Amino acid sequence: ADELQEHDEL
Amino acid sequence: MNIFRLTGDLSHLAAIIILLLKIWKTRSCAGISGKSQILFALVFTTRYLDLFSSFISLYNTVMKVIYIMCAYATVYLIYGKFKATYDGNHDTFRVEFLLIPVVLLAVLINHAFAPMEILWTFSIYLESVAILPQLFMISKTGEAETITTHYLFFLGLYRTLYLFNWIWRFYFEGFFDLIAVVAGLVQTILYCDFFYLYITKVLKGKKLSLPA
Repeated sequence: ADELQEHDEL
Repeated sequence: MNIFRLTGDLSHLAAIIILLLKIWKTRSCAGISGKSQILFALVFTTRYLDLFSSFISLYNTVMKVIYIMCAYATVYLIYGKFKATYDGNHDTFRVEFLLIPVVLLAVLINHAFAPMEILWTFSIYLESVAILPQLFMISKTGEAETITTHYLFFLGLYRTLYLFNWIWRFYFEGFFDLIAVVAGLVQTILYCDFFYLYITKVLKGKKLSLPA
């Protein structure tokens, strides 16, 4: 799932 | 990056700076919930541990460092330098009633059962309720200094703008993170009552006092 990518939001 | 996320981050930064300046300039943290500020420091600490493990952008790194430094500076001012002005009698929200459910939720509902991911999930869930001690304190004192209402307005506005950021990212980038969106919705809903009072009273030059 794409949310597994690193969290790029603050 | 999109305009909603950028203005959201700037609104968040504005809130953090407003609070820090209010305490520093008035040399008083009257009406400020130290418990909420400790929870925010915890939110940033658990969310920004990736400062050491992954580099996303200069903006991302710089903002994270600023947020963490301001959060701890604020907690230090409240519980250290100006603790004589800390209104502990009204800052009585039982934060364990927030921390325990948030920890359980983070362990049960997350994107991956990995330490960093669970810490990130914990910080997302905690942030959505971290303002409750502050709102509770205002309901107990029955009023808030105008500068404090501006702090709360920008803090509430930031996550509201993030909701639009997620709509934007869903349509233009196919990005969607259910955990962040649901927690962000809860967080924003908690401000609705305050937003109403802020717009109908503070923006009309009146003092924010409860009951409305």
